Amino acid sequence: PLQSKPQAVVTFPGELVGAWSDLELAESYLLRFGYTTEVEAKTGSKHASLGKALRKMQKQLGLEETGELDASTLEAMRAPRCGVPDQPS
Amino acid sequence: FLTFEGDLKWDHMDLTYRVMNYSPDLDRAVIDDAFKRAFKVWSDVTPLTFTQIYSGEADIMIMFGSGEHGDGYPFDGKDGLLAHAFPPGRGIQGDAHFDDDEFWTLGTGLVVKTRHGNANGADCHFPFIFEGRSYSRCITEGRKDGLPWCATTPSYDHDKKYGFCPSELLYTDGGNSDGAPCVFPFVFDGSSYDSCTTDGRSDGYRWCATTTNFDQDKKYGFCPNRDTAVIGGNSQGDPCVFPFTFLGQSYSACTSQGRQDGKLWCATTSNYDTDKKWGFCPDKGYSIFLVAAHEFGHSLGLDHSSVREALMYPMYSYVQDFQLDPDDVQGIQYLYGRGSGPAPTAPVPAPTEESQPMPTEAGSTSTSEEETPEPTAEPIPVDPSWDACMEESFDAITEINGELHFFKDGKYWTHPSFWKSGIQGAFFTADTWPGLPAVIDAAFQDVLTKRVFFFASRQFWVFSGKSVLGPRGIEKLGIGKEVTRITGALQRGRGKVLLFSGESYWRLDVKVQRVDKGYPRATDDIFTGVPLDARNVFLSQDKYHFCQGKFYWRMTPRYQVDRVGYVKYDILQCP
Repeated sequence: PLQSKPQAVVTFPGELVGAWSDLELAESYLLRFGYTTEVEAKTGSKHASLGKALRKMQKQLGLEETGELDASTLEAMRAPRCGVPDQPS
Repeated sequence: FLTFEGDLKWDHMDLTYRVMNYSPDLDRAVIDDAFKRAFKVWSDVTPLTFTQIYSGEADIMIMFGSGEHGDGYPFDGKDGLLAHAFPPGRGIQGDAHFDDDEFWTLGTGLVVKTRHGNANGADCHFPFIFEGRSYSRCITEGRKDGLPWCATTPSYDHDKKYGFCPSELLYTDGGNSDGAPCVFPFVFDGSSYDSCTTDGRSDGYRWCATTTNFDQDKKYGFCPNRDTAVIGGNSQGDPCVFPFTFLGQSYSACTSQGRQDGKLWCATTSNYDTDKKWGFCPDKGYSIFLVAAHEFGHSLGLDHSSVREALMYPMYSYVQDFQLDPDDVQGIQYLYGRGSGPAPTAPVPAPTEESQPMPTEAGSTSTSEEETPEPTAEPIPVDPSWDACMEESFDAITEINGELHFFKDGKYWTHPSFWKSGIQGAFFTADTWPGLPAVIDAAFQDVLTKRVFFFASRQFWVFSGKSVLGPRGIEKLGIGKEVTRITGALQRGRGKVLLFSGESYWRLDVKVQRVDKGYPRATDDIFTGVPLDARNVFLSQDKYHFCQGKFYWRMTPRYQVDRVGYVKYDILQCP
């Protein structure tokens, strides 16, 4: 059978080229909504502090507490939401 | 629930609010109404009152804005952050801001409120038929003046009902021209414009002059969004232009070509390949009512909740028949106390129906009526002498297919909730629901699937028509061994049903047939003022009924007891 024409993918003006990586999205989300602080993010092992912050977020939002950047956590981070932080900063 | 540190709250109950500006996505009246209902969510369960003012400083100042909008907490374009609000206090405290890069609707897509015509401001009905053709957007066909219009019923050809759609040719919002329409062309900064523009502004709002020369007259207004206005992209608010050319192909409708995320977009000039002007096509959008109700919770002192179904849960989800979750009610009443609903008193001998004051029906949540399948077979009356009015009490009471059912010792009677056709029966329970024991403790009909659940001691049955699943033990639902029987059930929408036993209740997820975590909870946490060990608990006409012996207590969806009376005389209407 004939191959259908390959789908063109266009970068539309005004849109970010190559949106954030999952990790960048997570770090920004956890910082913005109060699950971690700049200091915490910078000191100690990055993985441990990320895991701790993720666990805090997962607990607060009723997600499974894995401490990992799993699919449901990423989905939650991309969901439309209120801009007020979840943790008092 | 959580409050802000230090339990920040208002030091007065009579709060004021002011809407500083309006999103062009919705008619101003629709936005005002949504905000008013959003405040009513909270005033219904507290002593708080909210009054809209139109000038000066209000307690809660409300505004729409995009990106950085003056408070150092920038929004982020379409989707993502939708809005934010500040805890109670002076100045910016208590204020609520909404991201105008979002597409604001009532949650189910574009709302096009019409003006003029002969439909009294009704919304457009899409699709509608005009001269035999179907249209799903505002059209200018049939007119010479280019004013977009729509039908407000499915067929203009049949009903001749129509109104004009938002358009800068009809009116403008805000500015200093009292709603006058745009004049094209107009001169601004020495240049001629023949459409709305964002030139000269940093906030991205489209405007036009309402005279031929803005440089000279300084008269202007903001352009309302047309129904085909795009969201985001690089020409927010401009209408799609059909057909448009993209990669050499012609498109007469929105397309997701060229994108990997599947979002629909269109060009806002006739040729994307040369002009590169585009935006996203309208989708369901976000309910300004739901988001406002959440943000106003912050304005009153509530922080985010971790209860997923609560209004104060931080993520947006659209709910059709909105109801405050008990978690929200507990939170706001912790800060401001309860409303001024009537205090329950023990019943006194029932006066006659006429002399009884009608309770004020302070707005009831409407439930969507779905077609209910007919019951499979007409039950055969047993013996008319088995008169429901001779019974002192009933094993179970519930509403099935819109009719109240009263069960007792293997028999049941029906009493239509909406019309006064009187009691029907008695019928044999086993005829309609074969396999059930003579005595049952509780029953409820699942709103979505219309299945009927019956409970007797620690067993339950699920009927779909005449086919039955069960009996099964209630431990399968996750209810502990300490429960001897279920005494009642309240349907809560979104597939949830509260099951009562003793002084506690559980929340059952009907779909997975499992009770949610965090239960049981004490009945009087929420349902204050009703008997704690009620024998029958059921929902009828949007109100909760708690029965004990001959009496019942009726509670509104806002958890206020608004009536106490006799089951026999007031519900069954026995003589």
